[in-house]
Amino acid sequence: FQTFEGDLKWHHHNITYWIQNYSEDLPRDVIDDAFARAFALWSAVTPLTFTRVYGPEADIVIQFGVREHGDGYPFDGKNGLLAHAFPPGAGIQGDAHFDDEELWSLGKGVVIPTYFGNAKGAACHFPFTFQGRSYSACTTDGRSDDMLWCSTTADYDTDRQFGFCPSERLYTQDGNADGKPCVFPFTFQGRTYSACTSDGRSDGYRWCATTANYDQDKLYGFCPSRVDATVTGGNAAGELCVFPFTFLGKEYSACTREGRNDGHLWCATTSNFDKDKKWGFCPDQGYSLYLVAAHEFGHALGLDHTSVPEALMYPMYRFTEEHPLHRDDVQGIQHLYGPRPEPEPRPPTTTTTEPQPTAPPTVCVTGPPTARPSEGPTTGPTGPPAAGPTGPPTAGPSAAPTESPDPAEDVCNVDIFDAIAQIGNRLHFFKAGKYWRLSEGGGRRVQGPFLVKSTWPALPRKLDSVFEDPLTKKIFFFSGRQVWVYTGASVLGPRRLDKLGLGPEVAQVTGALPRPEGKVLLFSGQSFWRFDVKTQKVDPQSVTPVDQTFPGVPISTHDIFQYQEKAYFCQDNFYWRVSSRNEVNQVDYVGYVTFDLLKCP
Amino acid sequence: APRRRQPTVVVFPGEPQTSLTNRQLAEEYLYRYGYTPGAELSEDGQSLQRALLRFQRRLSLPETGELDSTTLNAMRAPRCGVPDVGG
Repeated sequence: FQTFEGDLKWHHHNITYWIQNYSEDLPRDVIDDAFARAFALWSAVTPLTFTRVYGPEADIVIQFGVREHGDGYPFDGKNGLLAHAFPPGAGIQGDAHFDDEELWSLGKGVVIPTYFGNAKGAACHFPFTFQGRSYSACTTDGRSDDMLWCSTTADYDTDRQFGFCPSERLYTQDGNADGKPCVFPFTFQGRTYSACTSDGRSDGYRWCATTANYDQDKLYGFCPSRVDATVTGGNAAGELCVFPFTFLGKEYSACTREGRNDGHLWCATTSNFDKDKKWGFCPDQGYSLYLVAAHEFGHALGLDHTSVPEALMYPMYRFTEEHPLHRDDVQGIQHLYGPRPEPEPRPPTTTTTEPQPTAPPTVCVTGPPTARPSEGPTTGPTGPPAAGPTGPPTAGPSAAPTESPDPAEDVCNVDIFDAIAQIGNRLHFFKAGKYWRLSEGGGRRVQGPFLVKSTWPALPRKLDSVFEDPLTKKIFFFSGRQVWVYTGASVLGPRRLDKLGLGPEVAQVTGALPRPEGKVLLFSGQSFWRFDVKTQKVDPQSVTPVDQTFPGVPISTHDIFQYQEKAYFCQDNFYWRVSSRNEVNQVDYVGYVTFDLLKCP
Repeated sequence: APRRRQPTVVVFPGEPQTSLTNRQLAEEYLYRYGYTPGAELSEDGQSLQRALLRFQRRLSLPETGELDSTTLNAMRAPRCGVPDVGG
């Protein structure tokens, strides 16, 4: 391994990072998760911790840019140079930049999340076969409603697993229309539009109106990018493939290598290449943002390039699904920061008179039902176009599915949950886009995992906290500085925390405790605020230190929730339970989430 | 069996036709990643050979001092922009 001259390193261990902007190639929560996992590689072998913040005060500022992007070290277009980073220090030092003319993926092709359909939000599988034909992008074939769909397995004809692709016909992003889909045609400055447009903007972003008349209603949203069919390079970069297209008199309904001797896949961006000669490269496997970020963060922590070809800090990109850190990488980073201190075993100290369970009860966690759902897909593409589609894709998110996507997943293997919440009298446990829930009544059997996206499609993969308002039954989901409010199947959001009156000093909401008369205590770090569900605003004067009102709970809790009238403060895999008598809060039990709540063996 | 049809290769508009010579690619690469102090290498070939050996040694490639295919492929591979040598 090599370090930078003078062993440049951080002289504090709680490192902060700011994701300054995003690439359009991946869903934002996938990008957030890729960066978090890349940091976790290094924190697993050092005393370092990485906390996400939302401003330039961060130690490591992460940004996507193209060509000259402000630091005097220009990127070079597609392939070649992928990213770079600066050694530890103030200002631009420690920052990591990623070339956004690359196709960022998880290393195995574009990541296209799906909505509705019957695949529980699973990502598209490219290429896939439908009616014997191969598709490398979403398609409207097989449907008469022009909705874009894809198969989530390699062969739709056999597996019949599908979902709808990100499309402005399903939803829009940001804007001021709360994610409502486009309305076509719409009027803008007196002109009629039947597709998204970048007219009226100088940043090139595609937008649409969510009513028929923008001039009158001023309601709009941004159109989701079509990563599966957006071309790079060529003479039409950023435009969409047009299928089918004619090339040398033949018709093509997918990207092709014909006409080239470098093996790159390309497509035309009009229906006739022979006439218009407009083309670009199709999405390929792309570069794993997770692996490239892990490498760049190695630089940002003080590692230079190594000569060991199998190591993460080797300068050339190499896709792998193995654990990316090589012994050489670990020796290098520990040369700078030392190893990760072993966590001393800390059985929870108890302040309760209740007898501690000598061994966790042996009630076993039931595995997911193995019976496959009998019914076929309820909506989505059926036979050839002539047969026309069945069921509109607007069918709202179905009830929680009865079959888990991966029977091998076991709730007892989860170390720390993202969020825990009582919803409809049942305790729900959220982790990385999946959730489990306790069954009703005795025995507290655990059901799941289920995919969050199947029940609440608009939500990101990583949640910080969740709560259900007991009066209105609205469910609030918090992730970073955003909040989503579900009322049944309809969703409001994402909205920024500013809308609730929580300023930029609140990086995330880590917990919530419902209170009488439609009030809720919202927690962040070592403080909490009183939130009014009806006005959806916090009382700015109500900010209170946690330990002033809840003495005896840990100060660094990652989740706080209410269950059966008691408050639970979670730290690592433990919880401190607080009961309230006559307005006095007292810790009455300290236990394990997995053993005491989930009854794991 | 049908005789394999010769693939039709088409000139695509907008595609940069002028590709660098291998030597130009090597000179630019070795300079960009810190193996040579100046962008131009002297014509005698000595400095190129020295720089190639440094590059091959640094990245555990076969040390030939030649601009062979292994070395050219390594120079064409996608990579990190941080120089291998120097600040």
